[in-house]
Amino acid sequence: APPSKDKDEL
Amino acid sequence: MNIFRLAGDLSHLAAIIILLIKIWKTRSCAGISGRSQVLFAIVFITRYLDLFTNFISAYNTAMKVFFLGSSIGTVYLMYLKFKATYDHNHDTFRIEFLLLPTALLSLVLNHEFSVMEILWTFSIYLESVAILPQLFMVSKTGEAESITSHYLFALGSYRGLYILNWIYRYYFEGFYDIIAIVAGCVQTILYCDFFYLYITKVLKGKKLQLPA
Repeated sequence: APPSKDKDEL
Repeated sequence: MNIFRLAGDLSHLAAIIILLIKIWKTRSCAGISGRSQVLFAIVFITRYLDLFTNFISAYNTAMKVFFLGSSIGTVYLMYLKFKATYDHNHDTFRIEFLLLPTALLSLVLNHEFSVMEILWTFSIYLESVAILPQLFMVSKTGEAESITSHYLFALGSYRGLYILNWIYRYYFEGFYDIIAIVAGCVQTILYCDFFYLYITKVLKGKKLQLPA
């Protein structure tokens, strides 16, 4: 799966 | 959120707190690279621009605020408050050799050609090499205080734990971000020789001494 847009990592 | 990412974030938090304790208690930033701290401040500023526009969770916001505040605060302590103790002579790594290539690479290799995405990508690439001035300084001085080596161990471990987080997310969530993964691997690999010295020397109570 392509990287999701919402950057939930710090 | 998973245990690896939480452990990584806490390790990162611990590293920053150890550094602040070292500077505040010894009232000195001897042995610490101000240039690396400037790069870390740039990393957080360019990565957390969405602090006010994109709310993820209280934890996420709190950590971003802490990382931003502490990195800018550390630069302040080093270049202003404890300026007299800053070791200019050994902190000489040319950071333009890190800023320019990572900036160019973020313009070429990114997920989306938008301002926020390019700044995020730049921040990821820069973070992977931001420790180089510090490692260079330790190699030049040939040694590091034990508290500084604990700081470096915690800082290096944080992205190593993130790699485990990415493996976990790939298998359990089908999520992966190749840019963060490659940069994270480069970042962790840069610490390898330090990790070896830390485990073989510092943990045995010896001082971290690099072979001259």
